Amino acid sequence: MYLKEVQMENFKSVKGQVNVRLNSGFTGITGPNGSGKSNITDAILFVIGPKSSKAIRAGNLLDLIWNGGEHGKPADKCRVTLVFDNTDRTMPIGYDEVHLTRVIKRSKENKQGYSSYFYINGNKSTLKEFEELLSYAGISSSGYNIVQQGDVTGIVKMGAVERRRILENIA
Amino acid sequence: MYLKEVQMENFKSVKGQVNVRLNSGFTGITGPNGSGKSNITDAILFVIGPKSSKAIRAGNLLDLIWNGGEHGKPADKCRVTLVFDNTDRTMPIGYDEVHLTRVIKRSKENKQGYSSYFYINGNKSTLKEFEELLSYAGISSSGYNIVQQGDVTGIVKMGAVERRRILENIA
Amino acid sequence: KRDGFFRVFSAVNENFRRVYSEVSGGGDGYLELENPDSPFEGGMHIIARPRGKKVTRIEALSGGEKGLVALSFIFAIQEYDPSAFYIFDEADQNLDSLNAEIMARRIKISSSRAQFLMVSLRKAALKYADDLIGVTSLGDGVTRIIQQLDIDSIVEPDEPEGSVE
Amino acid sequence: KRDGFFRVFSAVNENFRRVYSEVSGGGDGYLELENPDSPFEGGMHIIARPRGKKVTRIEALSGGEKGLVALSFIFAIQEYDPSAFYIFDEADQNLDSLNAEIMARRIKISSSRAQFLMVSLRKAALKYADDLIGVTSLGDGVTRIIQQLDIDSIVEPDEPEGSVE
Ligand SMILES: Nc1ncnc2c1ncn2[C@@H]1O[C@H](COP(=O)(O)OP(=O)(O)OP(=O)(O)O)[C@@H](O)[C@H]1O
Ligand SMILES: Nc1ncnc2c1ncn2[C@@H]1O[C@H](COP(=O)(O)OP(=O)(O)OP(=O)(O)O)[C@@H](O)[C@H]1O
Ligand SMILES: [Mg+2]
Ligand SMILES: [Mg+2]
Repeated sequence: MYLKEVQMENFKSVKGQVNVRLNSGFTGITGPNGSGKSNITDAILFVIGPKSSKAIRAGNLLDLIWNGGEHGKPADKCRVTLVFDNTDRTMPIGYDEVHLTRVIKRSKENKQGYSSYFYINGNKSTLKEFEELLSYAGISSSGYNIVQQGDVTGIVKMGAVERRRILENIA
Repeated sequence: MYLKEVQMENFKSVKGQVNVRLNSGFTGITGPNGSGKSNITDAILFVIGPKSSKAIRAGNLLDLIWNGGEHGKPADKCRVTLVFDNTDRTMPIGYDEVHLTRVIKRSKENKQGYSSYFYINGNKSTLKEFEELLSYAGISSSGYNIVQQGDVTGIVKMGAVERRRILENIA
Repeated sequence: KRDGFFRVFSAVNENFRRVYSEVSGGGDGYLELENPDSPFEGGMHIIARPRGKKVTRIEALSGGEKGLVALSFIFAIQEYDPSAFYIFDEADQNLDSLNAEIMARRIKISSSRAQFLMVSLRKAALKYADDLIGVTSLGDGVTRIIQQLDIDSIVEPDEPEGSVE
Repeated sequence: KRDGFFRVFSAVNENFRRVYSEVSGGGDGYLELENPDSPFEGGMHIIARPRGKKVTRIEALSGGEKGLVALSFIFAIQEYDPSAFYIFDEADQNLDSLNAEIMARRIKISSSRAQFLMVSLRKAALKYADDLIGVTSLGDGVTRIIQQLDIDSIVEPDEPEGSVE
């Protein structure tokens, strides 16, 4: 099981459709300040269900939609699909690939201003189903498998009780 | 006016006497992690009077004395002298050099476990006199002339009121 | 609940001791509970002694030394609670070139068991990756991906890039 | 007291606007009071718009973009309240090589008016210094000083230092 591709459409600093293909081993990601490296990590977290929008550096989920840049028009929705290689059937689904898709669409009807949709291989789903599937692969947004920018110094700065809680969450 | 030399004796990771000569322009300081670069900044702050021992990363001022390393014996005192070039008489003292010296000595008599001494060109003095002299050169431990490791990210993370207070302190 | 916690604590502590000793070239590190009898009433400290030094509170360590301690703790947890993939986003920012290499080498070894993505600005770390992805924007704030970046195309300061002096 | 504050605020704001535009190649930055009528009842925000992007809260900027904003704010204060010497301790840790160079170049220019000490692990920044001081310890935790360090003796990752691959 590994993450084969991250497909982003109008997500944060991504305008239109941009895909990142990944290998199963060790991939390095580099580039200038502000170019969008951490936004790729945010896109992955967005799908696997962050505990809060703060974890993906957004005031609210509408901040995740491409804002148009200096002079352009903002997009009306953003979509991220994570493509997992499931040939080893780590996830109990009978396909070689599992596509987990999450969409945020601006909407005037809801008071929060947007609606949020989840899909597994194109079929409507829920965050809860995502979390269940991902747990088979040991992937969770609260675990230490994703170390965001600045997290490393956080471990040393946090208080002793908060640090103990990290191990409690794993138990 | 500029800082000509930092003379350290048994201060933090400095064992015995070690002096750093500086030029009046732009000096770069580099070296491996944990080698003692920030300790030199702490030595300078120690003399110009940090608002708290936390600013020089010490639980209390006894932590500033060379601790002996893995197998050695801790020293009984530490001393730091800052040598300023005063040929332009920025500091109202009739010498070409001003030596500001601060000493911490372990002592069983005091309940805090140490005594602290201040000297100007070898004559006993006080922290208050240090601060007065240094203010002629625009040097203060609370100003932004010393940007310690990690301070840069602090500016962005601090709250709006704390940020306003920075400008209030300057006024 | 208590038993579960102790199982995790002693396993992660064991991992941490081994990993920290490896990455620091022989330092000692361990986890310490404030209240070992009833752990949920106290916190947990990380104690680390870099090679050749006395034991210190981690607050008194240098920026890079703290980074290495924190990374060792993260690796210790990852070993206990394995996952299909891992992401490190500029975890080498406090590290000097040597320690950035040590971190990347460690990731390289672990990448035989799981997928690792590492964001870094340092060649010292990037050179250990199997593949390199470039992320850039042409001054218009739009993210573009360069799928197969060549490590030699990353210009570091010592190469004269139309030197500004 | 209010008048004194406003004098500082408008001078630092002016400096910040200019410095940020310089270091970011044309971005816009300014300081904003929450309560301009009675400043001591509210806080102060830093607003920055990197070149080619929409204005954003500084929390939404990238690590390096935040670093550049914070540095510009520090330079803006230093210009208002001059001092005989300045110290920067690894202020370039979030910056890519290009921005680390921009920061060091800015320090180089200012060093004609005042003394600057810069601690850095990056050659991109160190190469602008007039003199270089090496700090090292031989695995025994004792700090030693190398007074006249030669920039070429700093081995960065691309030079084969007994390459580990
Ligand atoms: N909804 C959005 N629309 C357009 N741009 C956005 C949106 N959300 C965030 N951004 C932009 O994305 C940029 C941040 O990108 P990111 O944090 O990924 O950079 P980075 O490559 O990680 O840089 P660094 O090396 O400095 O950490 C910011 O400039 C921010 O303004
Ligand atoms: N009283 C003391 N006696 C001996 N060593 C001490 C004392 N106080 C601090 N130290 C040691 O000094 C070291 C920290 O040095 P310093 O913070 O200056 O490193 P640095 O060169 O800035 O490294 P980095 O690049 O990681 O920031 C620590 O390892 C700490 O244990
Ligand atoms: Mg980033
Ligand atoms: Mg340091």
